[in-house]
Amino acid sequence: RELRAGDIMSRNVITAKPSDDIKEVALKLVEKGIDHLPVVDEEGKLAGIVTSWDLARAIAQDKRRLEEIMTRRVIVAFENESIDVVVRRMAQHNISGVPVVDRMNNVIGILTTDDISRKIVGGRT
Amino acid sequence: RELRAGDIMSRNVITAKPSDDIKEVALKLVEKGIDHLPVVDEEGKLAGIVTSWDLARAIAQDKRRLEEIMTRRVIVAFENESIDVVVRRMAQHNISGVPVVDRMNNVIGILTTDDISRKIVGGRT
Ligand SMILES: C[S@@+](CC[C@H](N)C(=O)[O-])C[C@H]1O[C@@H](n2cnc3c(N)ncnc32)[C@H](O)[C@@H]1O
Ligand SMILES: C[S@@+](CC[C@H](N)C(=O)[O-])C[C@H]1O[C@@H](n2cnc3c(N)ncnc32)[C@H](O)[C@@H]1O
Repeated sequence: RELRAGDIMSRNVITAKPSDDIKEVALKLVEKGIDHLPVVDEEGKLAGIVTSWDLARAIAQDKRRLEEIMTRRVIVAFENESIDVVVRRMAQHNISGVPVVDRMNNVIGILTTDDISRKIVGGRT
Repeated sequence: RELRAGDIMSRNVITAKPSDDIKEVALKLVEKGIDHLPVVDEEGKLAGIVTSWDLARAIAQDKRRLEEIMTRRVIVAFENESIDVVVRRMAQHNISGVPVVDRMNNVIGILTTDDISRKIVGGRT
């Protein structure tokens, strides 16, 4: 059967809060060796996303606060969506990761092109 | 037949020089919307790699020069290697891109997990 977002996503999601400062966000990415941090509010709902690329942009454009560099309109996936559909959505927006959310906008997973390339290649051998 | 690195890599490679400063590197990533910059020396040979994650690390650890944050021991691919082998190599090192080099250590392409996930998914439909 077809692979879906729920089959490949990581459920152990590292997130940031809108009030975090840039250095804390940077430290989190470095400690965990990751590139994508969904930003969640006090209710645990998705409020934005920040990636290592946004931190590069902070350097390029002398930004100092998380609200200045995070993306608020987040491209997401639902866990029952097929991987083909999700990959095409990521390609369209030139992004390499999507938070997976439920109907209540809670973050239940994260799915990146790293995960997808490994799964698809691993699956073929 | 099997997909090889040369089938999927981008040949139009944006690179950095070891003497570039961090802000120039950051500006390049932002202008081109990319995450990976092979670093090449004056002979055009591969000397290192710097990614948006390294720039996040510059913020986290207060580093200010490219030599302090670039990676000198680069994981590479050759254009005739199969994608399966290259993906496994990337997974092993937790990296999302590899420069493709020739036998003389010239950079002839770049291959990322974004490219791979798009190709493999695109190829299946
Ligand atoms: C155009 S992408 C290219 C660089 C890199 N591949 C990445 O995904 O961040 C960079 C921008 O996309 C944004 N971005 C990344 N993932 C996103 C997502 N799932 N939804 C909305 N924006 C996203 C980041 O916040 C950043 O501002
Ligand atoms: C462990 S990875 C994780 C974050 C991100 N996915 C990335 O690839 O940069 C981060 C480190 O890997 C290094 N790196 C990335 N691509 C590399 C490659 N092809 N060869 C060697 N090191 C690489 C970067 O310079 C950075 O210091």
